[in-house]
Amino acid sequence: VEDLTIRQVTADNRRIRPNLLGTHTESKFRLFMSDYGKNYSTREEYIHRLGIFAKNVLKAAEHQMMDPSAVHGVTQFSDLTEEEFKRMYTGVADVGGSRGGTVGAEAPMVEVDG
Amino acid sequence: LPEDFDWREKGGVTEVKNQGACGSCWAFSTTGAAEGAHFVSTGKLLSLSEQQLVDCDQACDPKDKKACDNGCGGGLMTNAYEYLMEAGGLEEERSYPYTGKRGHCKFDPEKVAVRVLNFTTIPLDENQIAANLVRHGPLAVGLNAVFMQTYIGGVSCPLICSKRNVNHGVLLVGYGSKGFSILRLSNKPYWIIKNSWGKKWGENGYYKLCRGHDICGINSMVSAVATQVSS
Repeated sequence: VEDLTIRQVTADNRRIRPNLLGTHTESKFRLFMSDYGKNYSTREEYIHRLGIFAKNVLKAAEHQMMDPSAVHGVTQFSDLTEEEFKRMYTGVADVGGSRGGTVGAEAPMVEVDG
Repeated sequence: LPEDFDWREKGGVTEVKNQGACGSCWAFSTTGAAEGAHFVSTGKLLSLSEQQLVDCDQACDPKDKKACDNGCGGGLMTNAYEYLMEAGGLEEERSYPYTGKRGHCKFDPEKVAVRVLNFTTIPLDENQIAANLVRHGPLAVGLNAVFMQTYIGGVSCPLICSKRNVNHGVLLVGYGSKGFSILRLSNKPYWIIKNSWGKKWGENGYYKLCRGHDICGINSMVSAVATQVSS
């Protein structure tokens, strides 16, 4: 019997999104998989990554608007969340906005005028 | 300063590498700077080992003991220079090849190809960065990589990109004076940046970023290294 007191009403990122299946987005996703040699072990994972891919297509469009002199679109990272992308493909340790390195090791100023 | 400058044209930059699914960008940025410095001092281009840094380097920042080099878990280029000065130097890529996973340290001091003598951070000024680039060779830099997840090509000049969240280590190899910006309807100067996500990413593995506005924190973590040939 369903518990009517506690019921999830928020979006679940891992929830299956059958509404994307058979859409143009899925066709683009299949092309992306073939271009970058991507494979997903389960149907659930496939649908999960498809959902992320759809969000990243929107993100690329936002980036295109904010950065019009560059070209943004589908890349090898289009099936990753921003958190996954940062964790797996970046990697500069957080130094809280400071520069890192030994105190006093800054290069002397070079004459650049003219 | 020359109007345009590119260390690739002078033979000072190795092929674009691929860090894989491993947060080791800091190691690639470090080896890139050491490869360039070695080229400037000897005229010879060697591909150096990131895996040595991933496996062996656990140096910590002198000002922040929590910011330590930690293989695929991240690190800092300045920490890596400190490690290299202490360890004796870097092996070549071919003697200590990249695997993309942290393993046991197999560093052999007898195989050192390049020694690190010293390093320096560069002042937060784009002309100083350009002057040091020309004088010392490619520079290790950090930036905020948020726009790089979707970048395909062109000169990236985002209207808003936080300078604070510097999270990716790359290599500054040159600059250009005329990259066309549609939004600003003019030619804007840009940096040429070597990334470590393989040649299929960006412009054959390279990123062009607008110069002159400390975009994405590009000015905030810049360093140069001085090397010596191993005897």
